[in-house]
Amino acid sequence: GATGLIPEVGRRKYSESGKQTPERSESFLHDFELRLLTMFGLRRRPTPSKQAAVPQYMVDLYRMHSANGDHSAKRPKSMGKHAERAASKANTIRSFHHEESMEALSRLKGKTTQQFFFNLTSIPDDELITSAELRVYRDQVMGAAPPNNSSRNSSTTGDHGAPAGGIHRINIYEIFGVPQGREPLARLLDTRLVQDSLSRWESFDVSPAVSQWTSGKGRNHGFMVEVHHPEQGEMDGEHARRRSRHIRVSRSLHRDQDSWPQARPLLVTYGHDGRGDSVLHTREKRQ
Amino acid sequence: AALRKQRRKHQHKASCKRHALYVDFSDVGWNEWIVAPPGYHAFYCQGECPFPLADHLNSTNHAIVQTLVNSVNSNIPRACCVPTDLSPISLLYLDEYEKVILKNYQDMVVEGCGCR
Repeated sequence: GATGLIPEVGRRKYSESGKQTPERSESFLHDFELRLLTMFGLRRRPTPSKQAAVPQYMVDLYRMHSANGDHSAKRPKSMGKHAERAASKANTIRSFHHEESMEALSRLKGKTTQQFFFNLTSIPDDELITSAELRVYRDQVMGAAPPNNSSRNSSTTGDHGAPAGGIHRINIYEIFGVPQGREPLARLLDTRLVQDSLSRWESFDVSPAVSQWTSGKGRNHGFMVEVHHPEQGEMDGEHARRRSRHIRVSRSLHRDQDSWPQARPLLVTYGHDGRGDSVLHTREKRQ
Repeated sequence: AALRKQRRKHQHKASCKRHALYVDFSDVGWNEWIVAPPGYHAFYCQGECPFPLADHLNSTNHAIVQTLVNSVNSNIPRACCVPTDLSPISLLYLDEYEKVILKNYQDMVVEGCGCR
């Protein structure tokens, strides 16, 4: 039963119905199961572990825009405009966490650099990726409770007494190659200066890179996120170190391990396999 | 009159129409990997298609008159009660690689039935 979609009970009931010989009913059930798996775009029955985390952002997207959602949830503030446009044209939205064993974090004075690799091989060949966003969580309050997509007012003074807010520049690069012992070859995809003091998700448009990787026109070497803390020159070491932890680009920078699954970087792709409507249903479309 | 009414009522009950069917994913054990919704109203079509001429015989007035003159070919199969209008649903689920996917699936809800 673990491998098939048809529950054991149903399977037995059909075989015992006497409508066909046992051999024929088994082959019929097998064909029907393959049909179901193909319909869902699956290769085998999913058996997710209890640890499998469902990003809150995906739950919000489902609530907000699916054909049968209740449309009650508001658009997450952190949803990039490009993502919303993309979702209105996509019939499949996928989310990915990066391979932690392949990350490379480096923290120099004034700059934190993190390399991510996302395994996108599960995207079927017939699915055209039209857009993608890389979401990074920025927590202004250290060790806070698990984040959700509504932004929180940071009423504290930021880092243990540091003035609230801070100015970071976040650059997102596509990595072309990693020459031995040298800086990776990379091109800038998106950049942003973040200066308010709210804890929130930042969404970056990485569509050009992801659509090349998934269409086979380019190799996936991953992304590089560079966080500049320009103000750090005047700060002392410990203060500067704590300030550079705001942008949650690595587990090592996130103290509360329980909330890490919801705070870790998330890559979301928007695609269409040519079958049917888009996921995003606006009220007018439904009517 | 009472008998005729009773017969018409019975015939009405058995004629082709849409019937309620709620698919509960936990019933079939799919709630392990489908995050939302917990289930959905799929509906299904069932019933007789008693029309003298099945819809698929192109029942225009001309065709009716011509058929009366030439009589109906009894070899033509009777019409079936099938969905005539379907709509999609979206599923949020974990695939076999534990990746989270929000996908729209076509033709999952029966909105209307007809004889074809």
